[in-house]
Amino acid sequence: NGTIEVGPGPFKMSFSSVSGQLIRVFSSKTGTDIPIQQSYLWYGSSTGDAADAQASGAYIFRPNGAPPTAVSRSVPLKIIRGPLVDEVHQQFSSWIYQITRLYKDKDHAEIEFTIGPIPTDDGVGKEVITRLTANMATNKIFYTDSNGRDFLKRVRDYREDWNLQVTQPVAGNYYPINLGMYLEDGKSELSVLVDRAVGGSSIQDGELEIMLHRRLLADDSRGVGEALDETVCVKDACQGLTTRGIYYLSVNPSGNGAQWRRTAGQEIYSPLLLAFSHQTEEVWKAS
Amino acid sequence: LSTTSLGDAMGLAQHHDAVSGTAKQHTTNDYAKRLSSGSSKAEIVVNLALSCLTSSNKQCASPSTNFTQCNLLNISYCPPTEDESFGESLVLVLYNPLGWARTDFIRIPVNDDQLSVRDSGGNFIESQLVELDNATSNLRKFYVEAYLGISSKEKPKYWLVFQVSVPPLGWNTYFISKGAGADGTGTGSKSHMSTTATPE
Repeated sequence: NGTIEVGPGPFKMSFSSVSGQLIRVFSSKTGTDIPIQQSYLWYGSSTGDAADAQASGAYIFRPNGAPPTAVSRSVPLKIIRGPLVDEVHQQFSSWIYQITRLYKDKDHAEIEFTIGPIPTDDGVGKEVITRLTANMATNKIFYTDSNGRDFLKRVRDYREDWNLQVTQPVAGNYYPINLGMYLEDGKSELSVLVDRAVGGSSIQDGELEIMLHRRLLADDSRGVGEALDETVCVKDACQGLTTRGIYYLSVNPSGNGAQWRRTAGQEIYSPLLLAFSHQTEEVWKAS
Repeated sequence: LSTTSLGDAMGLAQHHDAVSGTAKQHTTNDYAKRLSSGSSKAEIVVNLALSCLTSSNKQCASPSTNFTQCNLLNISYCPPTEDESFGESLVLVLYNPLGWARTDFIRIPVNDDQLSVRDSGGNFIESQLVELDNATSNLRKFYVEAYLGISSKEKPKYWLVFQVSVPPLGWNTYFISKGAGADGTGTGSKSHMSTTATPE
């Protein structure tokens, strides 16, 4: 029926075989089923304008006011299946590659992103996000961690302790993410955990976005004195950085996601340590 | 042998410019270099500690086991597992730094599709081979040369995936050896090759 279901265990995802896009995420273990779309977009970085000379830079996130540009509307799929893990490989563009992994006994999906080098030959600095869009009535509310600890309630365009004048509708609603963020609509929770510090927000109800990579062309005049435009070179050939990381996605009934966020969060932060040795089993056991 | 230089590098990296990424490039390079150097030294300490921990000789005066770790596993660079001549058997020791028992999935890059995995009791466990994707091989080729200054040898062909369990604040051993096919041939092997589909 135009959809492809993946996942060898109770946690599954459906993708459109036409557009290649994620359609829904469901867990037969918890009975949660949420229609979700996932996409990559980039904000064009401001280099300053007549009203305000402030440019986006290392300290300052200031998009140029235009809506973020979607990297692609449809994406080719490659599905790899097996008894332990199913993988969905997607090339969103020449510089964005993603592998979604669903393991047999896991309550989440593992999404590995590879982003870069971000092209800047059009003269535009770019701040790349991934956006999850779910049909959830979240009433401007989302939750982000506080330095890896308790998740705190955030309300878009609102601060409890002062009268907020919104001048930056996107950047002004961004929060630092060290552990993760989630949405809740009274019925279900959509949670994301990260393996590194990122920025994140919910710019529209039911939507969750995290910023994964930035490459900028202007200095923000806050002291660093350089544009955020690091390169890496092999011999004399230099290119912008490529970032590779993982974020983790889970769905739970409302009020039940904390258990996963706390335990999986610890396991992401403290992974198993692997050490290899060339020995035969017999020699190893003898010693 | 100490972890002091990693501690020092971590200390320097608490500067607000290091935490937020607002240092000048040459300063960022210095933070990275110190962290890398400290991490390499700490790795030697951890390898020695593991060798003592897993040895029946508790005096641990001259550990008999040499361990290596793979810090570029995310781009599929792991010399001990890629080497086709890794001999009769490769020993993998896993340490769990958390206070609860864990099961997890391990992925290591390999060149051989005739491998099987056994647990510490010698029982074959289920494993799956996944073909390495081009994005990872390209990343590996570029960054191994950029970071290590060496031309990467031929890429590994597969990820070998298997499930492990490790006790709280403890360790477990797994053995990876040749001689059993991914098609399930070989006595007791539970190795599987993934199937691939590319919908139009």
